[in-house]
Amino acid sequence: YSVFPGNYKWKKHDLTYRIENYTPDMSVAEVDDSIQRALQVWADVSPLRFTRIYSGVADIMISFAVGDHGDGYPFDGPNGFLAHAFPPFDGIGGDAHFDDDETFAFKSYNGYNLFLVAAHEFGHSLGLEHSQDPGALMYPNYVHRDVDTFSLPQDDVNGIQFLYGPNPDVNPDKPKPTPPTTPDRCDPKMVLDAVTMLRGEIMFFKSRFMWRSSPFSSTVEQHLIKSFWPQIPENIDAAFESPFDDKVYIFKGQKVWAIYGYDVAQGYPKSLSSFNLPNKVKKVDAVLYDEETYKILFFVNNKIYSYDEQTRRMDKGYPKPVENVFLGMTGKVTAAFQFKGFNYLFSGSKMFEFSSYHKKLFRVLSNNYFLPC
Amino acid sequence: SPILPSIDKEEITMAEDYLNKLYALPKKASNEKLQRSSSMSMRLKEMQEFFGLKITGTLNEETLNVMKKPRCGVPDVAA
Repeated sequence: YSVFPGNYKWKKHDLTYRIENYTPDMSVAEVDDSIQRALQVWADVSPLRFTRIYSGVADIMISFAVGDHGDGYPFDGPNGFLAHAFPPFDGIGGDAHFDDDETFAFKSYNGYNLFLVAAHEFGHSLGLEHSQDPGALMYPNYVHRDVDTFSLPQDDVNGIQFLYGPNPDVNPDKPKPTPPTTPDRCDPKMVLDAVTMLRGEIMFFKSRFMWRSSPFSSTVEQHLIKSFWPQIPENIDAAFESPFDDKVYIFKGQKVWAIYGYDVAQGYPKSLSSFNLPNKVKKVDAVLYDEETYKILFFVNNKIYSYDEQTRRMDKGYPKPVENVFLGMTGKVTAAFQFKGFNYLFSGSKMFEFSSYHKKLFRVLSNNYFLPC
Repeated sequence: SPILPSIDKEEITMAEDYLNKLYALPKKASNEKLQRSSSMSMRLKEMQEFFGLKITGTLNEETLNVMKKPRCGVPDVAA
């Protein structure tokens, strides 16, 4: 998190807000509700309290405007800058302006969710600057999140409590859920959800996040999964890329999604049975695509199902115990991918490297071997 | 030059506007080409560092992709 230099913070905890006008995209009630919940997010974790007034000058004046609206920071039409807000000080300080050339939405995907945009801007109204944590609400780029399960991330909680302290009214009998944190790829104990190739890059999935690692550059980018594919769930089970149809398949529970570039393919999610897996299989732990044999290996508990992508049939003689196929692989496989002729099976915080041809164990590595710290 | 030849004029203008508004790149007042490109390169590095991109100081496709994302209009560095 980051705060504005110069101690920009409110010297009082009881603040007022006023909604000066409305966007035609949503009903008045939807705007009122979105704004109220966006302020409540901060009140829940700090001593700050917000009271709405309907006339006069409030600490936080909220308005929808387009283009040049007289504050020296003109809006830029659809997309681009969605809104802005001023840090705490007299006059325009604390005020939040929303670009009404955008389409704002209350719940659905078709538009920028006003609650999410407003909660971010009110972070500025209270004294927070942008955060470099890609999971933080105060990250500058808009990321669609599931607003029904939204909980202020830990980085933002740390920021607002740095300025104002914790919420004194927390009921110890009803503790709030712990705020979501952003996983650290350098954590030696981290267990990955899934790993897959994606057009030459390696994608590592963990809770709400993914890391993108290009074998040709030393940088690793971390993103919220939903910043790329809003429809894809978090905490996925497995993933693999089929160069055959240039798609990445994402597995969670009994559902399968297919990703083509930035898009989620039509007609998904489908069920696991679309890969000929028996109905008794309710979840897969990992999937490995073998580019040599066009086989898709599904790891389910300590067994492997082998699916032939060309015949679209499950191979005879499967499932087999994992250890019969990958000698020496005794733990539960939690993720798998193939890279430059080697198969990499993840189990807990370890990564087992097998030759893809002989399926012989070569090395046991740490699971962030491809995610340099 | 901080700009790869494959980037077209419109994208360069968009990038300069982005850096001007969010990373305090001075406006076009300075017409010293060399001074301007070094200032742009420096601001690009700041922006690439902020977003965890490869810090090259050059305007490349990856950096442009981030610049094109919808976002908040408050600067990322204290203006």
